[in-house]
Amino acid sequence: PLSTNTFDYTTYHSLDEIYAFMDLLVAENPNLVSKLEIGQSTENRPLYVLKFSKGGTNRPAIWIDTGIHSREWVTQASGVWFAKKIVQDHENDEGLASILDKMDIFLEIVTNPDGFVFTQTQNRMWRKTRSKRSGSLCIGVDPNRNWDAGFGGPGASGNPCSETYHGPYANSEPEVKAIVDFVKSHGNIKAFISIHSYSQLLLYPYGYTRTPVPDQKELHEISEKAVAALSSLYGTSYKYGSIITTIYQASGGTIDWTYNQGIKYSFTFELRDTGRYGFLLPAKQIVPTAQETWLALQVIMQHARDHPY
Amino acid sequence: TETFVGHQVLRIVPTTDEELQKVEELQNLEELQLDFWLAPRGLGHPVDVHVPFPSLQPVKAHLEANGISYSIMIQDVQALVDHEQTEMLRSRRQL
Repeated sequence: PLSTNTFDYTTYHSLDEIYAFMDLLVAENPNLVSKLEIGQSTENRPLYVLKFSKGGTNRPAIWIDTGIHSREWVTQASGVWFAKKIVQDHENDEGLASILDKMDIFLEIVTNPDGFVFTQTQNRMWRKTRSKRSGSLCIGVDPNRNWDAGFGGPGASGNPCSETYHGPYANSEPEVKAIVDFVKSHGNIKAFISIHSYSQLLLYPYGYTRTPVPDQKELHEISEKAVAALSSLYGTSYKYGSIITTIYQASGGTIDWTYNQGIKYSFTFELRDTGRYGFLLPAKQIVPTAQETWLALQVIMQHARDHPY
Repeated sequence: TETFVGHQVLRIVPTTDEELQKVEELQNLEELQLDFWLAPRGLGHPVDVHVPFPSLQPVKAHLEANGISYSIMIQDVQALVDHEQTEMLRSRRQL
């Protein structure tokens, strides 16, 4: 496509197409959007993050990532839609404009590019990274079990052949370490949202322990409002709660780590659907999914804007 | 390229602790090469299992022998994957 206006948001795209989209978006909006390379994947693919900023230096920021599990295609596709949405609305939408007046937004659309390419070329159902370890024929680590929060505990597997293999040590995966390093060096991220599919859930920490987070009440209230906003568009029903009480114990998870770093507004989404198509969600549902999710994201972002800490 | 001809995705909703245990046992049977799209999480919660064709009969037999009801969430995984590919190609051709 010659511009992001002719890009087809109603279909799934390859990694090259998404990376080309990013470059187009930056070229069309140089005063708002820039592209950062925060690291490289196991197979030496660049890890790109789009930064949406109206200026300033090291402003408080919101982080959104999609595609950490590569087979969850509706998430990367939604991330592409979010990027365009931010550009479209950053001036004419009062809520988004006021968010960007005070905060930056970082968006990593393809958080696991090696896995994503593998889903498109070899195995549509690949979930993990593509790292190899001596002593095992099996490849890959679950990038949502590789974080330094209850690492290696119950809720992750030590079997390299498992879909929930936590890896040899925390942050062993370059895709994870890149985000860890970025968050630590930035030091001013106030909201962190990691997007998965499927199940239609909005989750907050913890997953590795039953001890409630100190901010549980506030996070629960935010979740209630976010889910209400999401449902208002197409009636899609979501459940919400902490990871461990809503689904199951999961150790080494992303938002458990980010919360323990002091990022209070740490959330995970599980997008559509609830089990008709699962990971094979038809492309015609990409835009409706992204639209409704965006409403929930705005609730979280506006809360972060209005409640500095 | 991995193909999914003959693969199905089954949905199991354990209603008793015994059923849950039987479903959890399936996770340890690596030779079946099951892919749990939704892992077991407790009674009343769905468990979605992507079952390759060679394992369909033994898995269904195991569930039926233990009185565990299941439904077929996706009858033909390859058909959905093919449809996805077709749609992507169509979009590229249109462009």
